[in-house]
Amino acid sequence: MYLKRIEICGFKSFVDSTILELTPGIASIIGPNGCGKSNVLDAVRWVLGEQNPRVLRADKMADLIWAGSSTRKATSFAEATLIFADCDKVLSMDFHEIAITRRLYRTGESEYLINKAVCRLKDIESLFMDTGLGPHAYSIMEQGKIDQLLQMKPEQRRFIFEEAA
Amino acid sequence: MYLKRIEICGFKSFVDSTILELTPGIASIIGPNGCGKSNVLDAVRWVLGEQNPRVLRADKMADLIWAGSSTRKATSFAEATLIFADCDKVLSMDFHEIAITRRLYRTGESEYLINKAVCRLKDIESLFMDTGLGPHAYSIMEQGKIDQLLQMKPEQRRFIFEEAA
Amino acid sequence: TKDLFIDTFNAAQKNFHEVFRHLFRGGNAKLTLIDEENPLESGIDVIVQPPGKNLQSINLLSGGEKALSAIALLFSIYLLKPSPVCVLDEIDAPLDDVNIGRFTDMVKEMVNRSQFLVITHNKRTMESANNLYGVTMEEPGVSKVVAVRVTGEALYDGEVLADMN
Amino acid sequence: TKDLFIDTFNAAQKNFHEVFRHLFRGGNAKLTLIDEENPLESGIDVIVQPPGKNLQSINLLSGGEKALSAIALLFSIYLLKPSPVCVLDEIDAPLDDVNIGRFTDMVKEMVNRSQFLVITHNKRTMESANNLYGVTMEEPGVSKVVAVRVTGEALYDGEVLADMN
Ligand SMILES: Nc1ncnc2c1ncn2[C@@H]1O[C@H](COP(=O)(O)OP(=O)(O)OP(=O)(O)O)[C@@H](O)[C@H]1O
Ligand SMILES: Nc1ncnc2c1ncn2[C@@H]1O[C@H](COP(=O)(O)OP(=O)(O)OP(=O)(O)O)[C@@H](O)[C@H]1O
Ligand SMILES: [Mg+2]
Ligand SMILES: [Mg+2]
Repeated sequence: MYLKRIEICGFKSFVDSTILELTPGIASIIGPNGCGKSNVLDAVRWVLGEQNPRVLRADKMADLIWAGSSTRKATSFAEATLIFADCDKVLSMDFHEIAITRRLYRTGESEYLINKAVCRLKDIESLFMDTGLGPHAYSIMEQGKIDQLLQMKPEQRRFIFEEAA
Repeated sequence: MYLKRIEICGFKSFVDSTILELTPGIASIIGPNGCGKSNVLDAVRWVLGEQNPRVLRADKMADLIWAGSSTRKATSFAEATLIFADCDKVLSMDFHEIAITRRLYRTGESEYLINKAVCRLKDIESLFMDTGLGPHAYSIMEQGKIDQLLQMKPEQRRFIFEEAA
Repeated sequence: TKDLFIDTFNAAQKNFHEVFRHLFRGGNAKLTLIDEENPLESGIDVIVQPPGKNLQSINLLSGGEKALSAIALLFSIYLLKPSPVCVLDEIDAPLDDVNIGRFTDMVKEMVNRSQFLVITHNKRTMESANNLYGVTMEEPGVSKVVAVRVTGEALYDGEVLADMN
Repeated sequence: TKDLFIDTFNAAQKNFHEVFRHLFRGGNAKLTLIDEENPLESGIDVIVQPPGKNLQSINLLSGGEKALSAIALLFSIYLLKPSPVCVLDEIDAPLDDVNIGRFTDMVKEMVNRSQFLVITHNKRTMESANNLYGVTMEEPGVSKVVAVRVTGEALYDGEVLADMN
């Protein structure tokens, strides 16, 4: 299974609909400071079900929606989609390709979709159960946070192992 | 005033007597991971009077003494010297050049010297008062710690300003 | 359950020892249960010794040695249950060129198990990728993605890449 | 004393605004007293807005934007009472090439007031130095210093520098 496409629209600095077409292997994301690279990682984590805005560097969920700039007004919602391919035997649903979408409105309403069908956050979480993927799996290492693996208290480190078990 | 020479012997990874001859201007210290660059910064801070081993990444002061390796035995003391030049009007003592030495023995004994004359830590601290130099002045920015300036609580940030005042 | 945790811990311990020695080209590393009598409650400690160096507290390690040790730990846990997608955000920042080479070589060894998205500013890390995605911000605050394919020499002649950096 | 602190704070505030705009080539930044009624007790807050971007919480800034803002704050405090020697350990790690240029240009502007010791892995930062000092570790665990003078093109042909990296 691999991530075939990431679509981001209205999420953080990606005000315009943006697409990354990916292939198996190693993809490197590059660009100047502040251009939006870590925001892509945040979008991936967010679609996978991250519920704590602070993990996404925001004070509250609404801060994830394009806030406007000197040339553009704020938008009313943020949306991101992850499309996985070759997922027949890996995920708990029986599809060759699967698209997961999360949408958040400024009103606070949230929507989750699997292959364009509305579902609950729970469904997305159980989809990825046991794959090692998820907002709190060890598969996403955010900027500046790797030192914590060594600095954390032994008790906290235990949680990470329990999750991997 | 400028730092003309740093001499390190037995301090952390500098088991052999090591000398850096410096000039005014910008000096860049380079080398592979783990070769000893930050240890030079620690030596500077230590001679200026740092009393908290944790700031120097050590659990206790004795950890600052060369601990031995697969090819060398541990030593019984650590020593470092800073030689400042053109310091006539800057420091509170009337010398053109001044050498400050700190020595630590495994027994726990410490020695401080100004121009080879034994003195107390207090004398070294008052020498640098009001120059902006010292282990806790803002003139030494240790690896990985610059983020804290922005992340620290507003009350903690106040201390830094009080020190600069 | 107790057995599941103990099996996971033992596997992680074995991985960590091997991955560390692979990334450091030698040395020693272990994970230990602080309270062996009580594995279900015990915290997990990390002990690390780069090749040729004395065994000391983790705090005395250099910035780069800590980062590479943390990467070894991350990969050890990841190898227990490789997630289909792994996102790494600038974890190469404190590494020197030699260590970046060792890190990217290891990512290439794991690419048959997972797809890697690596965010970086480092040219050597970029060279290890199959595909490059440049994120730009021409209009203030607005992120845009440009796919930049790796084609050997063209990589550094690419106008987009010149703009990237 | 109250006046000394208020004068220091006002001067730092002015510095921060100017240094930030200089390093970011625009934008806005201020230091504020959280409790203006009570300046002797009040914490100090930092507000930052890179050019063209919306004013948002500091947490939403990128790793490089936070690092450059912290550098601006460090330099603002430093400028209040420039210390004769300033030691910076790898503070350029999260910066892209353009920002490293802006950072090193600013260090060059301050070199008449202080001597700078800059520890780095970055080639562009090395090029900004008057003198280079290479630290090596041929014998395991033993640090040794080699002075490597900057002489234009020779910098990258130097055998020592090849060994450095
Ligand atoms: N809701 C939002 N609306 C508009 N812009 C936003 C929003 N949230 C975050 N941003 C902007 O996104 C930028 C940060 O992007 P990001 O962290 O992805 O940068 P980066 O490419 O990772 O940079 P670096 O190399 O410095 O780590 C910030 O400048 C921030 O102001
Ligand atoms: N008392 C000691 N005896 C022997 N070696 C020591 C002692 N204290 C520290 N060291 C060694 O010094 C090394 C760290 O050096 P230092 O932090 O200066 O590296 P560095 O050049 O800054 O590397 P990096 O680029 O990764 O930051 C560690 O490997 C540590 O084991
Ligand atoms: Mg980033
Ligand atoms: Mg270091």
